[in-house]
Amino acid sequence: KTTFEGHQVLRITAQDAAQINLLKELSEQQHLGLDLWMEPVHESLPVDVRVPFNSLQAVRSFLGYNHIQYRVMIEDVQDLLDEEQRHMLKSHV
Amino acid sequence: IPRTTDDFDYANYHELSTINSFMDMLVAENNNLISKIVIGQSYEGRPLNVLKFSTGANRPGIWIDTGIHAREWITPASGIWFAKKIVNDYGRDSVLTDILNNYDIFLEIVTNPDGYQFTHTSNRMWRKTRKPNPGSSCVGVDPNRNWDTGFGGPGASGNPCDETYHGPSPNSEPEIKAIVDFVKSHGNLKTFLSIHSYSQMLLYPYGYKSTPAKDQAELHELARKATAELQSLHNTRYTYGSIITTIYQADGVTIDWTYDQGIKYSYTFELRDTGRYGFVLPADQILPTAEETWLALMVIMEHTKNNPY
Repeated sequence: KTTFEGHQVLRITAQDAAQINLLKELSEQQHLGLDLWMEPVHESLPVDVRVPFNSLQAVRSFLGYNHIQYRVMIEDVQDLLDEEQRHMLKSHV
Repeated sequence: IPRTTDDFDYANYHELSTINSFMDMLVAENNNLISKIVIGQSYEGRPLNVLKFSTGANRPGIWIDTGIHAREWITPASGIWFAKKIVNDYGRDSVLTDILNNYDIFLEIVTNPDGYQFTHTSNRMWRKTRKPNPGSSCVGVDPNRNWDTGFGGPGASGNPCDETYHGPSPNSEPEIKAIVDFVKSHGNLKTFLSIHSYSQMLLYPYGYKSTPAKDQAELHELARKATAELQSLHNTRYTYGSIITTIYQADGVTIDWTYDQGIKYSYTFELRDTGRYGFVLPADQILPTAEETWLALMVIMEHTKNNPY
């Protein structure tokens, strides 16, 4: 079963078209294993991306280096999934 | 195990078998109003069940589907609630009664059952179908890029490992082919509503080109009314517009195909992300999401009834 320990979801707010282009470049880095929940399209729309634990450092560095604002929307995806599972089991019981 | 659909837990997420049992129960309780149609089989052989709400023969139809992207659990959860809502309101709510006295409603609650099952057993974040791709270790196709309008354009991926992989050919996925065959054989659908999550948007064609749809003005105004009604319940703010102008170019998407088949009122919903949990929206969000979405669905369905074409 695929688990998501340490995966975080970042909500990224681009300030201009140049930052959107940088985020598009980032999203094309296959080795990072990013899962874009909301893709970089326009600075008026946020970008939500699930970042595997092993890629967190690289992604955060990239965002920091390029002065792209972000915040952590979900600290640990697996925690939420475990909570969801507990909730479902409880309801079944 | 609930004995009737009155006892069903609408405020929780459920596995596929439970949803199928719910549908059978609802049909059994309301066999004068609802029948279950199996429009095909998924790649892994699961039935593609559609609930048909009908009060007479040879009616035009309204289609609603939920759960085409497997991980968007909030959508089948809302679909279950819609089904019960239709039963509860028929004969009580004059607008819905009037709609159902003139139109059939078709509701496919789990449009991608293989994917849904996979999210419950193997990978909660799975989005695509589960058909293997020859020559690739990556499985599945994005069912919202597999339709035969703008298929294979730049607003989809040709890489089987990508989340937006369009598949080897239009309608290559049996889950899509089944709907295509149904739409063509029915021949008289007037509204097609495909429900996704999240990001709070109501979108109309086109996704594959920037040329406005010929009914753009009407579709835009109806979207405005529908989202205003939706917002009136819990102040959930939606944006609306054509896919390509509101989000991005998307090729081979459901509603571009249905619109070009002549189904004027073709819309895609992206449900709420209040709480900002994305695809792991807490179960306590199910009822508010379904309730507010229903208001928008009613606006579109009523408009369909009042504006025959």
